[in-house]
Amino acid sequence: ESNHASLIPEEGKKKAPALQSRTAGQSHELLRDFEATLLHMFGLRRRPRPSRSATVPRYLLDLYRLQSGEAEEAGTHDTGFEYPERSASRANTVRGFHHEEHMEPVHPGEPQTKNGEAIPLRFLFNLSNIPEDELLSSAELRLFRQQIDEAITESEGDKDQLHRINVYEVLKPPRAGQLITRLLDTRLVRHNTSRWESFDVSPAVLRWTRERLPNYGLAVEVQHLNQTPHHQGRHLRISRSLHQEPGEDWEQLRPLLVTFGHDGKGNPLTRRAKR
Amino acid sequence: SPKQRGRKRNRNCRRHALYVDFSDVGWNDWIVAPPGYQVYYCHGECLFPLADHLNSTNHAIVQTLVNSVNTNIPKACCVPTELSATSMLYLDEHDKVVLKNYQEMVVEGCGCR
Repeated sequence: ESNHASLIPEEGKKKAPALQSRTAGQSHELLRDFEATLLHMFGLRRRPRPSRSATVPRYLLDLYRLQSGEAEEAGTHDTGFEYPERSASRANTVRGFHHEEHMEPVHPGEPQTKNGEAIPLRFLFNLSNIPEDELLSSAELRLFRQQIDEAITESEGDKDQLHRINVYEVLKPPRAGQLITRLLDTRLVRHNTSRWESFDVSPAVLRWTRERLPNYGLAVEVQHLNQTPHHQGRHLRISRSLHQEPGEDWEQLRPLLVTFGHDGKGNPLTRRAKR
Repeated sequence: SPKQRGRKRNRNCRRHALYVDFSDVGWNDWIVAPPGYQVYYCHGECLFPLADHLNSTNHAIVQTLVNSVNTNIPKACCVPTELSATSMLYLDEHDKVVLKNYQEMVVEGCGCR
C-alpha cells in the first residue's frame, strides 16, 4: 500500500478517530503529516508561499475544471473552450509561464515598426524550474486578440481586417534591433473578434528542455496586411504598454506559455466524468 | 440485538471519510483547486471470513474450520482495493501555476487482504 494510496500515513490512521474528536495536538500533527505527503507527491521541497502578485491564468483554471469533471457537473462547460485533448492525453502535468517582462525593451506608446514593417517582439520564458524528471511532450504559446472597434472596421474592405501573426524561435542572442529567428507557426486572422489563439511552439521548447539547448526566447510578429498604420499592432495584446483599455486585466490577457509534461507518476490528464 | 450488531458492523474493515478543507488548514493560498480534499482511508478489523449465520448450519464442519485456524498466521489487513485519480491546480514555490494529475489518489473501496 504505497504512501500515495491513502494520504493519511500509517501512523496517522490511528489518530484519525482522535481527529474526529478534534484533539488539537493530534489533528495538527496529522495534518502536518498529510501536508508532508501532499508536498512530496507534488515534488515540492517546502510549502509554497505564493506572492500577492501571483496570478492563476483563466486557461489553467478552465483546464482543471474540465479535466476534473467539475465543469460538467456544474453544467458550466464553456463550449468555446477547446480542451487540448492531444496534448493533455500525453501529460500528467501542465505548467503555465508568463514571460520575463523586465527583459522587454522599454516600449514607447506605439508598436515597433521599421519602414512601415512590424518588427517581431521577443518574449523570454524562464523554464529552469521544470523538474528534470518531467518529460515535456508539447508546448503552446497563447496570445489574446482584441477586437478592433466596429465603427472603424465596417467602413473598410474585407482585406483590411486581415492580420498575419508569425511566431518564431530566437536562435541567437539578440544584437541591437536584429533577431536571428526560425518560424514555428503562423496564422492569418480577421480583427473583428476577440479570442485566444494557440500557437504550437513544441519544437523550440523541447529543444530548450530535453536537449538543454540555450533558450533565447520566442518572437511574435504581427503584420496588418494593408499596412494601415492605425491598425498596426493594435489587434494582438502582446505588450502591457500598447493600447491598454481602461479596466483591462493585463495579467489575464498577457501571452501565456503552457507546457505539457509527464513525470512518470500516474496516468495522463484525460478528461474524467465526476464520480 | 440490532444495537449490538450495529456496533460490531462498525468495527469491520471499511472506508472512512476525512475531508480536509484547504481553507481550514490555510493551504488555499497555494492550492487553487479543488477547495478541499476527500481523504478517504481504510480502517477496521479483518475478522476470520466466516459469517456468523454459517455457524448454525453444518455445525461440526464450521467448528472444525474455526478451530483449525492457525493463530500464528497474521490477520488480513484492511487496505484500499479500488483507487481513483484526482487532479490539483496549485502554485509552486516559484509562483508558477501547475495542474497535476495523480492516479491512485482517492480510495474508492477497502477490503481485507
